[in-house]
Amino acid sequence: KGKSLYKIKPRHDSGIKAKISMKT
Amino acid sequence: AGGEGPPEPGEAAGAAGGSRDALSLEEILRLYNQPINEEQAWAVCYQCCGSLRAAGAGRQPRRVRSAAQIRVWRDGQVTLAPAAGDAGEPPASAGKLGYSHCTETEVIESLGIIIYKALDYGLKENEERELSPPLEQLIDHMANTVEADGSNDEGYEAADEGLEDEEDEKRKISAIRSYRDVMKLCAAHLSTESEAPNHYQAVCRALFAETMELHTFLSKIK
Repeated sequence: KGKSLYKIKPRHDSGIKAKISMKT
Repeated sequence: AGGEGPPEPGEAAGAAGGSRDALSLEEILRLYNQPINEEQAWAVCYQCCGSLRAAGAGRQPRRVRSAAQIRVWRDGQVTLAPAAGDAGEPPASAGKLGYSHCTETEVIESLGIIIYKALDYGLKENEERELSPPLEQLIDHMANTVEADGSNDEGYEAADEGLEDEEDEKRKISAIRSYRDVMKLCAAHLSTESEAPNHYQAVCRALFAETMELHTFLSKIK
């Protein structure tokens, strides 16, 4: 409890991380 | 806020060392040194939009510039504090996120970005967290990044594009235009939508309480 469990994948050019990065 | 070094909760609520009533999201991230989990992201979105909505038209909406502005209160409320420098005109170098006065959708956009960053906290540039599709959709729509990928954006809004069962219907997201739209989507994430206010408040209350426990523990170790 309280521990974040999540999967990590390689960043993708069309992924949400890239899209968010373009916004900032 | 935003500095380097060990976390020192106390600045946000102006109660250094004493009992705290609020922690900033930035303090929470730094104390745990890990991202928030998905349920906390849903809860912070819901609670923050609730307080922004309650603040109403009387307040000039402002973009969220950093996690330091998002305050999680002891009772589970989440509010937005003005960014440093927001009292006056935005500095010329403020950039895209720096304008003080903006529309509701722009506040939502900035909130979506900050929530995503809180989910992404500590990850390397070449790494990406795998989010559950509903949360990714929420952030995509909040941050207004749906069109940017060139994919089938219309699918969310069109009612006649093969969304058949109830789950799909529930996930169908039309454009987010208001705090209420965000809250409705967050509520739809739960099995019983009517439980959203109590549930999300409890999640944020627990986030505050657990972070304070950790802070107390770390202070003793120190």
